[in-house]
Amino acid sequence: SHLLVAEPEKIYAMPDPTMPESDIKALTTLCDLADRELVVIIGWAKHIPGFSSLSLGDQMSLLQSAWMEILILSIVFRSLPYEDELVYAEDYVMDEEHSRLTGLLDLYVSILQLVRKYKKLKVEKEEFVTLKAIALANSDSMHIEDMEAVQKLQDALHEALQDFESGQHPEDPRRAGKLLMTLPLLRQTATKAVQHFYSIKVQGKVPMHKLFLEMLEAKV
Amino acid sequence: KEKHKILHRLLQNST
Repeated sequence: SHLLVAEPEKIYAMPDPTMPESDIKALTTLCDLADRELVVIIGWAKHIPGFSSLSLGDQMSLLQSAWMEILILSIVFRSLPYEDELVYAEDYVMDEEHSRLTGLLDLYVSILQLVRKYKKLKVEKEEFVTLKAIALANSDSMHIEDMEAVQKLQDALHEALQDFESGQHPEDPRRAGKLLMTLPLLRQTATKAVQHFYSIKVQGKVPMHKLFLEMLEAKV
Repeated sequence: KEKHKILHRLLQNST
């Protein structure tokens, strides 16, 4: 219930109406959106019970490792009611053709594979918010100072997921495991996404805000 | 950590 309350408000991409349509415009819109979502994610993390008790360094390390997984999981959840489209924001939905034109076809295919998995599982909001927090706590940062404290956070979130499943889905005792088994594909997709946006940064054609740049640089 | 100053600042903000 804490995680449901902490869930952020809807976010809007608001593409610049004065800019002509192009791949650069689409990428600029997405990078601006990601920058604003990062601010929201940092605020959200503080509401995860136990996260703020970690050292500042460990809070930073977890976010630096997991931010793209959290961004992607949110896109995935927003896209569940859609067919073959990715809902980057309430006002920014991309289909296969649009993704191809923007150079994001590989990412589109990977994220859609995740969407299909969660659709098949009929993932619920409670499960999605818990998985997001688990992705953060389980981000395998190599710079954790107090692993015992991080382990405690992982255990508490894992327990929340198991409690929910034993109450809501007693018919499927393996449901929590099925949900956790989606996380490797999420990690793989996020790694690809970070590499792709890092190469866009290196090319220097798309303006990027400072927080997004800072988080991209922390990942490579 | 100097490189990650925005993240650092946002985590320290109480909001």
